[in-house]
Formats: sequence, structure tokens, C-alpha cells
Amino acid sequence: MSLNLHERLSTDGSFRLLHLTPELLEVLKDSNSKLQFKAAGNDEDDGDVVLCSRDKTWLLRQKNHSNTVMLMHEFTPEQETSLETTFGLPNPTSDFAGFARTTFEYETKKVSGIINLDSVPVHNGSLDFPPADGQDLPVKSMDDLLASSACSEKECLSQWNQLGGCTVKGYPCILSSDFLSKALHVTLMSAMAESLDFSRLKLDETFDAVNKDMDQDSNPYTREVIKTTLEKYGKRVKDDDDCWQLDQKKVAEWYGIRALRKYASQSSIPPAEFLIKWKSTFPPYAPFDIEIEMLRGWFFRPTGSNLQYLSKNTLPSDIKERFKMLFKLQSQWDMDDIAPFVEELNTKGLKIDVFIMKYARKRRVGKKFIISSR
Amino acid sequence: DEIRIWVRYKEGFSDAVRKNVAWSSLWS
Amino acid sequence: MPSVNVSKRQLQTLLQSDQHQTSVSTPLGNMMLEIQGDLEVPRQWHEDQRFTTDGEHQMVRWGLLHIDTARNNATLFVGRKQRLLGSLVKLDTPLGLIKFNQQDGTVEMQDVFHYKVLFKSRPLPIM
Repeated sequence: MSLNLHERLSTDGSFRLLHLTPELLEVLKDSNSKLQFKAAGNDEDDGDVVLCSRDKTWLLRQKNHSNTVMLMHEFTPEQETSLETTFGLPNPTSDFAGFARTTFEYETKKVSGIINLDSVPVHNGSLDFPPADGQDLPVKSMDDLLASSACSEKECLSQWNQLGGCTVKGYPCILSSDFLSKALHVTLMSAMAESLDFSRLKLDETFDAVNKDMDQDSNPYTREVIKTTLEKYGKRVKDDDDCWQLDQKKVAEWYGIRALRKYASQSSIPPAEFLIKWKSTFPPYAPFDIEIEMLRGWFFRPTGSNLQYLSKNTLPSDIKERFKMLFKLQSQWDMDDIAPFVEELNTKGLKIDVFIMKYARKRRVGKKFIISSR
Repeated sequence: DEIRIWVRYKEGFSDAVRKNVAWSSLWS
Repeated sequence: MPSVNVSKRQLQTLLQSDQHQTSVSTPLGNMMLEIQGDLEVPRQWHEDQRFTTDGEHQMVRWGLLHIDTARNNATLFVGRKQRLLGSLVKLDTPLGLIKFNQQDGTVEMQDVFHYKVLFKSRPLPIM
């Protein structure tokens, strides 16, 4: 087969070549799917370009190369092309014309999409939020939030729910830790008062229960706030929109962390005493089981078995410094107690004991592994 | 012959460099 | 915070029927040609039989590509003096051909390449 090759005198610089992984090819084949190029940030060249389907995000990486790549399209010449007889080959059967050249390809690397929370305010339940005209709020809707995040829609919403994201009069905001705790407490008490089923909490019923006998003018627990509370502390019931199963373990842990902060920040507390304090923070008759081990990653034991609150946010981000600090606070640790304080720095994804062994010493004492400094 | 149609050969092939993509470069 | 949807209108029938490229050109008539070197071609019109016009486009005929489909070998004659030996190569990762329209800010995926014609060897003289 012989082909005449031509090139346009003026080529088109608007073409690009994009690596299509098997996952991307599947997205293309699905007629209901959509693909979108996005750049995060507030300025056109601020953030990196990503490609998003409904539930996945790929980072674009430009791979330059040194070859000539010509993109060509078959065409039928208007005039019969004069035959090149120099080469003694069969007469060409078709003609192709180069319409573009490229010196790079866009590789596509699957990444975890990250929601963009710059400019999303924290809402503490104040009735003054949002300001009357909303002009001070750059992110005016959930569509704005999604458009400014280098993230697929599904990843964005999932992170949003876990962070306590909410909308107040349509404006996206993050509920403050204190406000979320109050909303959870009020929701639990109201749900128990109305004998609602924790495994099937419907938004309408829960909202009505919370708002029963509430003065609407000073009530910060809007439908959206209740929904945010259910999203953060529950799991959506399959095939039932607006219905959640309360995650009792997650709720108990939330109360436990706040109890540690309240009763064990300045000085340590015996475990038995702490359990009583923890239980006392729940709404009366709340049916949640509690165990100290649920709060691993939130306490250390300065002396013997006493507990004292410790937040990862106060620890160094350098791994060696972090271990140094942890051993200064507590000279010997159970493997299970220290792991939650260091695993976020295990960026290479090693097995956690292998990772810890790079920076500490492990010895077996009875049935347990004790971690201490090298 | 002022009409020059020619391949200037390159001994090697390089494609190691990769960089993130800025929005404006998609359109330029 | 810019964003743009990727239109796949042109590809739709191709993708639905699961047709894809199995030879030199795609079902939609596109071909990807790669040469290890710089290909010099005139950018100005000359009164010469190699220069033609097709619709609004002026173009120059610069080469002849011969494919031995049985062996996937390819020979490229460039100008009147050079001959390159190469082959039809299956791409490790298919490449989408995407057009970014600056005028209206739209983006369209126009085709998918599964093969390219690649010439990596030093050009030989034509005897």
C-alpha cells in the first residue's frame, strides 16, 4: 500500500495528544459519562490542570520529546496528484495531509481529587451568617465550590460531608467543631425523645424532632445543618435518599475526643475515671458503647496507665522529630497506641511496623510489642 | 533546488522531562 | 477556576460500535507519523507540481509512504533523496486526539490512535 504524504503550509497548533488509560477509555465509552478539564485555584494559571469524570481525577503531566510527530488526515485531492515515479513503487492509493505537529503528549496520572476550601468560611451557628448580600463570600454556591476544586464531583462531596460542610442560604460553609458538637447533641437528644430509630434516621423526621418547641427566629439548626450532622455521623441507607444509619462508634469517638480535651488536657486522668467522665458527656440514656482503645491517636500515657490528651496537630511534621517528641512524652509505647500518631507520615505506604522500625526499637514483652527510642 | 524537503536525523530520543500543565498552555 | 467539558460527539459512533484502529489509519481517517529527527518542509508557496491547494489549504507533497501490511514494515521516501525504514507500532497507551478551540473555548476529542508509523533509523540515500 502506498500513500502520498502532504503537509499544509500552515499547520494547526490547537491539537493535543492525551494518554487514554483503560479507565479513561471506559469513561469515554459510557455515553452518560462526562469528562471535564479543570484548573484549581482562583487565578487562571494558579493551579495544575486536571481531568475529571464524575468520580475520578487525573493529573495532566506534559511529556516533551525530541521527535517529529505529524498528525495527518486522509483526503481526496481536487486535482490528480502527479505520480512520483522515482521509486518504482505501486501507484499511491490515497493521500494524507499533515494538519498538525506535536512535540509533547499529556500523560494522565490518577490522583485523589482534593476539595478547595480556600475562601469557604467557618460557621459557628451565629444567626448573622451569611451577610445580607453575600458579597464578602467568594464561593457563592456548591457549583462554585466544585468548579474551583481540582476534584471530581463524587470526591468533592465525599470530602465535604466528612469535613462538616454545609450550606446556609445556599452559601457553602464548614460548621465549626463546637457548633457541630452542639448540633449532634441536640439531634441525639431530640431523636431519643421522639423514639426515632438510630439505624434509620430520616431527615424530615429528625429535623422536625430537633425543631419541636424551638423558637424559629433564634434556631440555628436548619434542615441543612441537620443534614450535615447526619452526613458526618452516619451512613446513607442504600436505596433510600435522605435516610441515614447513625455511626454509633464514630459518635462515641467524637464525644471521647472532646472529653479528653476537656478533662485530660492540663493533667492526666486514670482510665476508669475518664470512662465515667466520657459517659457523662453523652445525652442521658444514650446507648453508645465506649472503650479507651477507640481513642487511640488522641492520648498518651505520661505515667503508668493514666491518660492525657495529645493532638497530632501539635506534633512536628518531620518524622524523626515526631518520634523524638513522642518518646519524650512517653518513653515506651504499645505499637497500637503509637501507630496512629505516625502513620500519616508513612507516605511510601510501608507496612506500619516496618515503617516504625526505621525510627524506633521494637521488643516483645509477653504478648505485646513495646516501642521505644533507638 | 530552493525547495528543501529533508529529514535532519537525531542520534538519540529524549522524553524524560515531565511537568504539570497550566490552563493557559492548553489554549496557546 | 476555569473548567471546560470535553465533547466526544465525533467519537460517539466509533466508541459505541467498539471499532478501533487496527492499521495505519483510524476508522475516522487519521494517521500518526513519527520520525526521529527534524522534518524540514517548505512553508511558502512555490510554483511547483508538489504544491497544491485543497479547499482553503495550501499544501506541499513531501513524501511517499509504503506499508508492507503483511509484515507491518514501512518505508518512507522523503523529498527526492532520502529513504527511511520503519514500522507500524502499537501504542502502549492509546492517544486521544483533542482539539482546543481558542475562538469559542470548546474542547473536542476527535479520534483515538492505537498505532503509529515510526521511523527511528538514520535516513538512507536513494540510489
